[in-house]
This record gives sequence, structure tokens and C-alpha cells, in this order.
Amino acid sequence: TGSPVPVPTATVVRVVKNANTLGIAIEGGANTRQPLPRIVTIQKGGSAHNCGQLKVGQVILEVNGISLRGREHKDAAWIIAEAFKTKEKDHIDFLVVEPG
Amino acid sequence: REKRLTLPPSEITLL
Repeated sequence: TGSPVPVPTATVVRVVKNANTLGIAIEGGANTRQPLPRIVTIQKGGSAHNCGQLKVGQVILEVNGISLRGREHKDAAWIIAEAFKTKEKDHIDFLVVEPG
Repeated sequence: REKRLTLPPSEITLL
């Protein structure tokens, strides 16, 4: 009996670039209170919102296989921005975890 | 005196 203990499981969420913007706001990065970037906003009409699987509160561990661990906020934001900009891929794979 | 590790809050970036 009792409630199940939530185990944070990392999942890959694929966001297809089907809008002009990605449409997420992130906070955090190395040397801040939030050492890995956390999604704080998802804007309607952006690719992230259209994908339907990213949620506010999720922490981003990797972007297209690139680890965000140890990266400061600006670096992490730059990696995500570049992943959205590049025409080499029509999608971004986010490895995210919902903190327990 | 207890030493606390206080880290600054992060800025927020819209992507």
C-alpha cells in the first residue's frame, strides 16, 4: 500500500520545426540555483507548443545529444537557438526530465 | 558561523 515513489525518468521529446519560433523560455544553467535549464514558459503557436509533449517545469538534459550539464545559461540558450536555426535538421530532440 | 552556499538566480531567455 501507499503511493508509488515517483522516479524521475528522462524522456526524449522530438520537436518538429513547424513554426517560426521554438517558443520556450528557459531559466538556469551552471553556477546558478538551477544548474540545468528548466522550461518556464511555453508559448502558444510555437513549435514546442505544437509538439504537445514539452511541459513547463521540465529540465533539459540534452539537446540533439549535446549535454547541457556544466554549461552556463547563455551557452545552453545558444545551443538550443542553434539547434532551432540549423537547416540540417527539421526537428530538435530534447532529453528532458520532470523533477520529482 | 554556518557557511551557506548561495547561488545567484538565473536569467530567463526566450527562445
